[in-house]
Amino acid sequence: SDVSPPTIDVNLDDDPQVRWAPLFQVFDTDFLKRTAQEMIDAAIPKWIHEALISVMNVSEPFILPEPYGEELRGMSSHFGSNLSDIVMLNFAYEANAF
Amino acid sequence: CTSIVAQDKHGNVYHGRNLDYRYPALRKVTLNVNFWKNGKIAYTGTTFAGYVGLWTGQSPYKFTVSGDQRGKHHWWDLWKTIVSAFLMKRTPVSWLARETLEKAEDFQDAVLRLSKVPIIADVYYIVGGARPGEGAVITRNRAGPADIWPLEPLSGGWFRVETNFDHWVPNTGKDKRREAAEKAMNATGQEHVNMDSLFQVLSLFPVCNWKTVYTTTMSAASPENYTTLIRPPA
Repeated sequence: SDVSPPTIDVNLDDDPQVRWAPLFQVFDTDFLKRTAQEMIDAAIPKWIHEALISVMNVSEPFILPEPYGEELRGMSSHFGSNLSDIVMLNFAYEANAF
Repeated sequence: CTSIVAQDKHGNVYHGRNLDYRYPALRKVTLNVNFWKNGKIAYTGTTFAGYVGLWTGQSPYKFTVSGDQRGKHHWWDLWKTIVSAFLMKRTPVSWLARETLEKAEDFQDAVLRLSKVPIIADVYYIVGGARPGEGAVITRNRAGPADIWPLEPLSGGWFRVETNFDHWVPNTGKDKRREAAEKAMNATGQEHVNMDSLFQVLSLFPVCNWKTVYTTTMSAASPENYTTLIRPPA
C-alpha cells in the first residue's frame, strides 16, 4: 500500500558540510552506500565514471558551485566515499532527465 | 512523470505530480525535506537520499514546482551533459528547481528564473502559484524557454497536464498517460477539483504505473497540505 516517506529537517543556517547530517539519523549508511553503488552502476557507464574521477582530481575545487559543492563534500564524508562517487550519484539521479 | 496544475471554481490552485523512474530501489530512499532558514521553513521538497537537488517542492504561500523529463536521450548525451555542467557552468535541472525555491520572491519570479537560467538538459517545469490564474508549464531547452503554457481559467484552460511530450505535439505513441489524465480531469470537473480528487487522478492507470515511485500533491496557498506517498511496486 501507499506509505509516507520519512521527513528530515535541513537547516540552511548550518554549515553546508553538516546540514545533511539528519539524513544519516534516518537512513542506515551501509544501506545508502549499497543503493548508491547500484544506482551509479545502473545509470552511469564505467568509462564516464572513471573519466569523472580524473576530472574531479584535477579541478574539483573549481567546478562545483556553492552551496552544493560543500553539501556534496559533507555528504561524501558521511558516506565514507570519494567525492566523485557522490557527484556521480547525483548525476545518476539527475539522469531521470535523460 | 506526470504533473498537473489546476484551478478550482474558487480560484484555489492545486499541483500534483507522479515521479516515474525505472529503479524500484528509489522507493526505499525517497524522503521529504523541510529546509529551514531563520527559524522557519523556507521551502519543502521531496528527493532521494544523497541527492541535493529537488524535482518536487513548494515555497510556502508563494509557489510549487515539479520537473518532468523532456525527450529521449542516449547515453552519450549524459557525457555531454556532465561536460556542459562542469565546463560551461550550466546548472543541473534539479539544482535550478531548488535554487528557485530558495530565492524566488513569488510565482512570476519563479517562472522567470525557471525559464531563463541555462540548464544542462531539456525539461518541463510545472509551476503553481498561490493566487488565481497562477499556473504554467514551462517547456525548456538548455539555453532558454521553448514555450510557456499558462493556466487560462477564464477560457476553459483550468488545468494543464504535462507528461513527457511537448503539449502542442499530438501523441501518436503507446504512452497514453496524458490522454488518461486529461480525460480524468475533465470527468472530475473544475467544481470538484481539490487535493483528494487530484490524487485520485494521479492514481489511475496508466497515469500511475509500475515506474511511479511517488505521488505528491500540494498547494502553495495551503503549505500544510503538502503530501507525498510512495506508491507500491507493481
